[in-house]
Order: sequence, then C-alpha cells, then structure tokens
Amino acid sequence: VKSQTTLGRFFSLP
Amino acid sequence: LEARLEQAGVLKKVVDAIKDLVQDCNFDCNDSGIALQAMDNSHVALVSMLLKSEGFSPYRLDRNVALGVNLTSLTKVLRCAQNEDILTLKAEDAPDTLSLVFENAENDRISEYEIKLMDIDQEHLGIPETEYAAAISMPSAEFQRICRDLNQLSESVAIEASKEGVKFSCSGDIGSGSVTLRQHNNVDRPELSTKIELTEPVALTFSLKYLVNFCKASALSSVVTLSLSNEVPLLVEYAMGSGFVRFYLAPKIGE
Repeated sequence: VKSQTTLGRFFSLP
Repeated sequence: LEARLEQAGVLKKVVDAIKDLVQDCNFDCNDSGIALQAMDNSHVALVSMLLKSEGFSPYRLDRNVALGVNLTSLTKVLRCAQNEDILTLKAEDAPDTLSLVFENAENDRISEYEIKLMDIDQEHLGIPETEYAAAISMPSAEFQRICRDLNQLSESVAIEASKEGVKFSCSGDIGSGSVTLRQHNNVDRPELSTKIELTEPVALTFSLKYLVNFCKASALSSVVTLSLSNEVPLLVEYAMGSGFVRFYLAPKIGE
C-alpha cells in the first residue's frame, strides 16, 4: 500500500 | 503596471489551466514578467507559472507588485474577452483593483473591466534544482488521453521509464490497464514525437486526480514534458512561446 506524500517533504519553506 | 498582451487567449488558457487547482493566488509582477506559485489546499500539487516580460508589448513596471487575485473572479472577467482580443493589464503601485482592457483587432471595440484585489499571504516553497533521471516529452493530447483513460479504472498510476519506453499502468476494482509508449521521431510533425531521455530507470506512483487536472493546460502547448526521479515530485511542464506552466506532484510512496 502506498500513501500520498505532501510537497513539504521535498521542497523547503524559505 | 501596464502590460499589453497581443492575444487575450493566452491568459485565458493559463487561468483555465490552474483555476481548479488553486483559488486565490498572487500574480507577482517584476522585471522578468508576471509569475505565480501556488499549492493546492492538500499541499500535494504545486503550480508555477511565468509569463515573461518579452511576451508583452509594452511591459512597463515602476516597482514590483503582487496582485492578489481570486481566480474565479478573474475567469468571469476573462470570459468577456475574445481569444483574439488585445489584452492590457493595469494596476497602480499599491493597488486595490486590477484593470483589464480588451480591444478587438479592428480597434473599434474597447471593453474595460476591474476586479477587486485581495491581500494574500502566500508562502513560496524553495524548489531545488534537480537533475532528473528521466525526461519524457510527448504530445500533450496523448498524455491527457492516457490520464483520463486510466482514471476510469483507478485512483493511481504507476509511471515506469526505462530504455524500452515509458509505461503507465494502473489497477482497480474492475481490473487493470496499461499504456506503453516507445520513443519515436516524427520528422514531419515534431510535436507528435515521443522522446525519452534517461540516465537511470525510474518507477513512481501518482494520484491520477491531480494529473487529470494538470492536463487542463493541454490547450497551452501541443507538447508536454514529464521529468521524473525516484522518490521526488514529478514535474509536468507546458512550455509557451514566452513562458511556461509547470506543475509539481508529490509521489505516493510505500511505507
């Protein structure tokens, strides 16, 4: 089973 | 700001492509042009758009300005423009409103609209420069058809790129399906070619709901480029004459 990740895991907040 | 666009249709298509993903967003106007970056509410997808200043004639800007726009409102006003109309965007230095002027090519009709702007506190994500393991360019209509077809069977699609080609596959309650594209070069109509650049094989899974949504940008470009690396977000890019619409989609990952 695969679960949906969010972009915050890969892209950084300034 | 005063920015004149030869074809209102360009902005109409851009807004159509993103309005179902994001509702309120800033159009950031600076010397390079008009840019937008926004995530959807779930923080799974992000759209990044640039209309380069060279695409406008003239493009005049006294100081950088962020135009906070509700895209539903903007869509309503843009419906009042013909695709072939000349569109001029105007805003003051600290604007409450954005003015849109549509003129037909014959220069005997001028329509003037204003929409109210809002303050939007938007966090911009830093998107790292990525050397993708695979870059696939294909007809945008083909990608749209694949996403719609597979979405009938499943919520998710596995995209596998290898030397043999790129395979889109899914499985759901009623069964399973897959589409495999091989690299081919159409000499007469290059926009119908499929190109696969690969440094290593890639296999990733994505939600089809978002991909189907991204495909609303197909009207912007006959070619779409998918850039993938294992365990990072997918980049889906529609290039325009002087600008782009890029979508990023976070993958589904096994625990």
